[in-house]
Amino acid sequence: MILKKVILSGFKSFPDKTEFDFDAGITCIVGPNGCGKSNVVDAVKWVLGEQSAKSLRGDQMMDMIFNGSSSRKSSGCAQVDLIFDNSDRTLAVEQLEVAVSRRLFRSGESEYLLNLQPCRLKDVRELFLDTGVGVDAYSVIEQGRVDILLKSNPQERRLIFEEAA
Amino acid sequence: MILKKVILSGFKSFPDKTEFDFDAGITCIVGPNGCGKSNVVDAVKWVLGEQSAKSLRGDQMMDMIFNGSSSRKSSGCAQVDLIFDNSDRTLAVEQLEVAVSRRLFRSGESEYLLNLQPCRLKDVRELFLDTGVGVDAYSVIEQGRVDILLKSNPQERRLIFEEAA
Amino acid sequence: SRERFAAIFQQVRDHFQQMFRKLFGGGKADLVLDPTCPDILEAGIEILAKPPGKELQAISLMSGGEKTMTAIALLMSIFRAKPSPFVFLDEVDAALDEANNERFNAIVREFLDQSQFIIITHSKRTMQVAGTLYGITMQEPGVSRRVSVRFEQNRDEVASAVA
Amino acid sequence: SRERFAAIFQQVRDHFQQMFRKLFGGGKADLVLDPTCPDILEAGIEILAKPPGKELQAISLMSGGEKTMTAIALLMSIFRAKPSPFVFLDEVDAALDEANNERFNAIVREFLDQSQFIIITHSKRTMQVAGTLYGITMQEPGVSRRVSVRFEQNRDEVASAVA
Ligand SMILES: Nc1ncnc2c1ncn2[C@@H]1O[C@H](COP(=O)(O)OP(=O)(O)OP(=O)(O)O)[C@@H](O)[C@H]1O
Ligand SMILES: Nc1ncnc2c1ncn2[C@@H]1O[C@H](COP(=O)(O)OP(=O)(O)OP(=O)(O)O)[C@@H](O)[C@H]1O
Ligand SMILES: [Mg+2]
Ligand SMILES: [Mg+2]
Repeated sequence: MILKKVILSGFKSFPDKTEFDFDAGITCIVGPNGCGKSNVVDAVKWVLGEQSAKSLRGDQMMDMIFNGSSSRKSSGCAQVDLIFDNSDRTLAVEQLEVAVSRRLFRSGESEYLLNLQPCRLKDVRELFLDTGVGVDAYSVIEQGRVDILLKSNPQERRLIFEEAA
Repeated sequence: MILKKVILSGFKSFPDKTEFDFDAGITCIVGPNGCGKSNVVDAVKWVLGEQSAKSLRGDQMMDMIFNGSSSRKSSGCAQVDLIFDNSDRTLAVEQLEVAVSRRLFRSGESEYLLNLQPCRLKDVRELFLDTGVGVDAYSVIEQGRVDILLKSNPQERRLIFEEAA
Repeated sequence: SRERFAAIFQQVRDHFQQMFRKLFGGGKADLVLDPTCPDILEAGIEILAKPPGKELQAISLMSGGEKTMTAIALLMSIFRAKPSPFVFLDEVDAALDEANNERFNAIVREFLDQSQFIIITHSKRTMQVAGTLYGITMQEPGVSRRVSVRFEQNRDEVASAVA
Repeated sequence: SRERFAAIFQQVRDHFQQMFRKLFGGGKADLVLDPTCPDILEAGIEILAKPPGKELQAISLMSGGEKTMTAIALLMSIFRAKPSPFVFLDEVDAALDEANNERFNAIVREFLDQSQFIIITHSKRTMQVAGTLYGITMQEPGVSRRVSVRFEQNRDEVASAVA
């Protein structure tokens, strides 16, 4: 399975639909402080089902929607899509290309989508079961958090370890 | 008042007596990971009366004494000296040069010294009262701790603020 | 189940012992289940790490860069036992000196057989190993935009343009 | 005492509003005592920060580098109100891009009238403003030694020797 694309629309500092294409190798994302790099990481966590706004650096989930700037009004909706190449059938579905999406509206209404079909978070979790992808896996190491396993006490460390393994 | 020198002997990774001379401007300390730069910062906190081994990255105060290496036996004693130029009489003592020292022996015996005379921690604290020097002042910002004021909650922040101000 | 946990733990432990030595050029490290706890599903996990030439001490006494390298060794060991198809790393190289930054780059390359890596960094050294480089800019206040660059052409250009 | 705390708080607050604008090239920041608390000696301290062009949001949403710059602004404001004769800064520039690293260097220079600065860094940019540069090496395993260098002669030498 290959992660082909991450698409952000109205998510945090990305009011305009923005696509990042990834290949099989190493992709680096660079830019000045505050330009939005970590927001892309938050977007990936969010679309994979992150439930804690705090873990996305916000106070409430509404903080994920573009809040406006001196030159733009705020967005009405935040959406993130992950597009996977599933030709090796890692994901137990028919399609060779799988899109996982999450939307949140100002009204508070929120939904998950699998190939544009509304689904539940439960379905997203089941899709990724045992693939090494998910909010509890080690696939996302946030800024300042690389040594979290070292800083934890033996019991916390064990819980983190269990979740991933 | 000018901090002229910091001297480490047997403190953490400095088994040999090592002096750092400072002038009135900016001094940078550089070197590879693990070479001992932050240990110099720990030394300054320690000699100013830091009571918490944890705040010096250790489990117990004994961790401050050079513990040996593949090429050296451990030290029997750790000592740090701060030498001040007191020509502007910021410190309420006679001397134009003031030395503040702290020693810790493997036996657990420990002492503070003011110009080579044993004294109590209380005397060191009184010497620096209202000079902006001390463990509770903002004069030492440890690695990874610059944003401690931002990360704290409003009440913690207030306590930190009060200590320093 | 107990067997499953024990199996994965042992794999991660074996990898960690080797990975640490590889990243530190020697020394010794281990992962240990709390021996005082009878049930391995309850036992806390202890990390022991001894950089080359140094004595074994509490990991709290290690330097910022040494902790990052130890954490990377542990992370990569978990990946070997339980691969992730993609990995996002956000400024994990912040505390590393140039030599360790190179070792980090080298270990990431070794894992390309099992994972894609998306690395956020300010380090020009880390940027060197990227096959693809994306810049993000905020020309319009508060609005992020992506600038994409194929590395072979203008690596230094985008690196300086976005720094 | 209440008056003393209120006086220092107000000084730090005034400095912070200006210092933030200086370090961010605009925007708006404030320090606020919890208005719901009747006794100012009990009130918690809130930090508000709005970088230029962006909306006011919780400081948690700021980026790593923006948080460091905000923290530096607050720290320097406390120094203006209550100077320290010397300041040790250990790798405070770790999260900063090159432009912010320059601004940090510039603000440190402005405070030389009231303090000596001893700065630990891996950043070649920060090293540029040092009047004196000390290197620490561990040629002998586990044993730290100081290498001193007068900057004017061999700045680049020691910077590369110890990196
Ligand atoms: N909902 C939102 N609406 C608009 N802007 C937002 C929103 N959430 C976060 N931001 C902005 O995004 C910026 C932070 O972006 P991010 O953390 O991705 O920066 P970064 O590129 O990682 O920077 P650094 O190099 O300092 O880590 C902040 O300035 C913040 O104000
Ligand atoms: N009591 C001790 N005896 C011997 N060595 C010690 C002692 N305490 C700490 N050390 C060693 O000091 C080293 C850490 O030094 P320090 O934290 O100063 O590094 P650093 O130069 O700041 O590196 P970095 O750039 O990674 O932050 C560790 O390798 C640790 O093993
Ligand atoms: Mg970031
Ligand atoms: Mg350090």
